[in-house]
Amino acid sequence: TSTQGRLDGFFKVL
Amino acid sequence: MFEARLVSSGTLKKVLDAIKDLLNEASFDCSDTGIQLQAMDSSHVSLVSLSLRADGFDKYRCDRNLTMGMNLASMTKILKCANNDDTVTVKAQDDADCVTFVFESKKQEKISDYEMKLMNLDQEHLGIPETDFSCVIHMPSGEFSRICRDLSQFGESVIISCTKEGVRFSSSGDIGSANIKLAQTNNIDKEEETVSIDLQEPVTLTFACQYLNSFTKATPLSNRVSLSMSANVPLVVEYEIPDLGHIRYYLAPKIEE
Repeated sequence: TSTQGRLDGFFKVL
Repeated sequence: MFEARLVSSGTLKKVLDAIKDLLNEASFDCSDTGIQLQAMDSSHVSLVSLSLRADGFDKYRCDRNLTMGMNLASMTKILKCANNDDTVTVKAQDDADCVTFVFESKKQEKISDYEMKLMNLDQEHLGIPETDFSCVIHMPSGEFSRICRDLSQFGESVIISCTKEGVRFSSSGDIGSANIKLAQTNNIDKEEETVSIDLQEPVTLTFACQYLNSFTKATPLSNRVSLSMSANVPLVVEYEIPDLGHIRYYLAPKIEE
């Protein structure tokens, strides 16, 4: 089984 | 004053079709270099990054940087009023609370304008780090669209596995399983049909079909697509829009439990 990852954390908030 | 003109409304319709599956509204950031849009879908699983260069427009003027928050369903309604071969001009005054779309038919016998209220969207700007990807696959966009559509019949996820031999797309579910293997091609005569792989190291990642299918709505913009992958970082699906810019989609991989 796998869960959906999220993008938060991959990109820096400018 | 902001003014941007494209000879073909069809191009703007295709751009809108490529983002409206994922976003309900979006901020178009306009500057003298062009128009940028960057937004995550509401579940923060995917990100759309659109860039349209000023020199790709038939006329482009942007005196002051301007952010136009648009409801994409409303924008869709307005663009439906244009024929694909109508010229479209998007206009706004500085600090305006509305944007105007002007459609002109080929022979100029019909000119229509539609004004749309702008929205104040509280959108954060994200810095996307430069990544050296373990593999970059270039392939025909129609083929990628077909693979995503076919595999989504079998399961909710697609496993993309890239090695030096080629790339394999797999899916499985209640009815069974499906595997599609693409080998690298060396067909120089038909460059548009080639599959090429730049590989640093093999990568296998799992992604949700639903998002990949949404990305393929950009297929009419370009006959090529690239998929860039590294372990544990978002997939980048990129469509070059000829002579105008690009649209990139970022998708968080599924994580094994």
